[in-house]
Amino acid sequence: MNVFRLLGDLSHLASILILLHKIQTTRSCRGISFKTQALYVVVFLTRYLDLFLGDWVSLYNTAMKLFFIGSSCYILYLMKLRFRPTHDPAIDTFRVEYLVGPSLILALIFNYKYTLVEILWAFSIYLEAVAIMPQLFMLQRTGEAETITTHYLAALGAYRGLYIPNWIYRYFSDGTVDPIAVIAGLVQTGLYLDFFYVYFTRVLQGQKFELPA
Amino acid sequence: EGAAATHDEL
Repeated sequence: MNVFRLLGDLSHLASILILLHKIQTTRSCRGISFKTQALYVVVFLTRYLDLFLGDWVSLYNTAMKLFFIGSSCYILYLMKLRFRPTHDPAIDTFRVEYLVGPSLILALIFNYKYTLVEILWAFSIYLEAVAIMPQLFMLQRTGEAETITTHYLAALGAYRGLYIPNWIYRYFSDGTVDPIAVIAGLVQTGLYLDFFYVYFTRVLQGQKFELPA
Repeated sequence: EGAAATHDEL
């Protein structure tokens, strides 16, 4: 554990709390992609299988994994049942099969070991890298977002960004590199660059998140 | 690393 990794995880935790706060206070999931949230449930369930099948890492690790599985399922419940009328499927139109299919194929080709757990782990890494795309696509389509939603996305992007110095640190401190996680992580962070540009130049200057027409 | 690295990251 190093400071980048810890800050990254805390940022991930914060992003979920911001999202829950947004849904609860506005009593609406407007502007949130159900598809992205559903993909995160798949990501967490396939990656954290090791909670039941793998080796014990730490209490921190287990508690965080349980939180991510629990909160992502709860968000789906809020979106699909509790605040269902506030979700508009007509603007959430990204085809998830274009993300799930290639992730599965990549996982079958590039994994660390030909076992079910390892293939699902690799799949979850590839899928997480692109799971934000339906959300970003929706943002692109509507051209605007509530400020709280942009804070959610910023925290989520920061989590991924912070994992990069964490890997650099780990390379120098214990000589380990996890190429699958690093390459997928770089792609994932790259997807946020456009968003961050608008976030820094507009939202943090007190303006509304609006994309140029 | 290589064969089945320990996945200690989240």
